Amino acid sequence: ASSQGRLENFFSIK
Amino acid sequence: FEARLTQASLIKKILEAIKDLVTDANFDCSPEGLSLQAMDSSHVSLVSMVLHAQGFEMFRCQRAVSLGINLASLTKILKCAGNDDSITLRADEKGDKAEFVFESQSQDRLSEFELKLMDIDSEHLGIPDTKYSAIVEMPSSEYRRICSDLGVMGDTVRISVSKESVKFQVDGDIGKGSVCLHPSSVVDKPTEVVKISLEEPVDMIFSIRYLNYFAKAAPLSDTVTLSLSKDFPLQIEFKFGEQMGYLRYYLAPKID
Repeated sequence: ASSQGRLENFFSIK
Repeated sequence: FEARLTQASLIKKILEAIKDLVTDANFDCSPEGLSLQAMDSSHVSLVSMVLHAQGFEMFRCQRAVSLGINLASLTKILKCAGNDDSITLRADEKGDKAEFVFESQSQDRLSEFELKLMDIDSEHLGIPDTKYSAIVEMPSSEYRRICSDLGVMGDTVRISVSKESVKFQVDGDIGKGSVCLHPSSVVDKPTEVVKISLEEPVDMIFSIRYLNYFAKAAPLSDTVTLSLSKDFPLQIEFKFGEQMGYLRYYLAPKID
């Protein structure tokens, strides 16, 4: 099974 | 801040393409143009829109200002604009309201609306410059059809890109299916072209529901560009013609 990633895991918060 | 666009249809289409994903958003006005960045409520996808100042018939912005807008309210106002109307947007420094003026091409009908603005605390994400492993350009109508066709079979789609093809695969409760596109060998119409630029093959899984949300942007552009790198969000770009701007979506991948 795969889990949905969240964007903060890839992009930094400005 | 004051800006005028010849065709209200552009703003109407942009709104249609983002309103199901984002409820409220800041429209950031600066001397460079009008931009918007917003995540959906579950922080899985992100919308990034840029309209360059030179794409407007008139654009004046002395100081950067953010217009916090409820997109459902804006949709109600834009319904009152004809597709061929020009649209003028105005906001003062207080930033508590925005004015919209719609004028028919023959200039014999003028309508004015005022929208109350809201304070929106939005987290801006820094999207790093990325050299993607695979870039696929395809007709946006084809993208929309694939997402809609495969969406009835399952919740996720596996996108596999090689030099020879891009393949969309779904595996659901009732069975499975796939659509495979090969790069066009004969170019009849530039808008029907499938192009693949590949650094290395990619094979990733994404939520179809979000890909279907992004397909609402298809009326904005004849072609769409999908950029993929392993373990990195998918970028989907719709360009509004030369020099005008773009609407980009980012979608976090499903991870094993």
